[in-house]
Amino acid sequence: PKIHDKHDEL
Amino acid sequence: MNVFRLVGDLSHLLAIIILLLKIWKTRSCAGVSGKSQILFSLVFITRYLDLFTNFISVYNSVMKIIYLVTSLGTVYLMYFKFKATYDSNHDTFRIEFLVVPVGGLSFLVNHDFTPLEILWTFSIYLESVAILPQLFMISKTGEAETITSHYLFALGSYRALYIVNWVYRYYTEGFFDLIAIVAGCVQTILYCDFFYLYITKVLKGKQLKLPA
Repeated sequence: PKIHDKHDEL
Repeated sequence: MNVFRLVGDLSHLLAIIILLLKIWKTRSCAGVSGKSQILFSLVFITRYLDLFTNFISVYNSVMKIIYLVTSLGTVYLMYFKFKATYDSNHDTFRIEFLVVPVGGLSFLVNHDFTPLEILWTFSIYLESVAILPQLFMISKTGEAETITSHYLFALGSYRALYIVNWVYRYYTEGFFDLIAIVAGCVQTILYCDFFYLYITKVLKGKQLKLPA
């Protein structure tokens, strides 16, 4: 998974 | 961002605010598990280290900071300002039984063996079980104040909405994160018993009391 997605969620 | 995510985030925020207001207005943290609140603070501290490494959006950063500050504020109120009202006799869950296995698991099952990634994984696993001291406390005393049950309902709804968000994201973006999904489902399942009591009792105007 893209690293962006994980940090996007709280 | 989709509507389930947004409502989930707001529900999470509402939960934290309900708890803070309850403590502040009644000048008392009776019936609230300080151990759960410490665990939630630990969850936010270990997860939001990404504030320093990944900028996503203003919304994202602001919400992370609000969650951090409000959860640390709750711990401060419980352990310092209103410490005299803290019901430590009933808050006897041993948190090392959660933190140690969760720490071990986050070393073993993660996406990437790097410090930040392990801490992120730790925060996800820990969040899934962080409510247990609170539920344990309620089972010990056999009851919860109505305001505390509203808090728990908002907190449980947040994770349930995140599951819907993940289903939606899977179909629209092809995105899924197995660690977050499994932990999120575990977390939501822990609330099911409480949801049942909340709907059958609290919503009908009764106090939440466990059957003897």
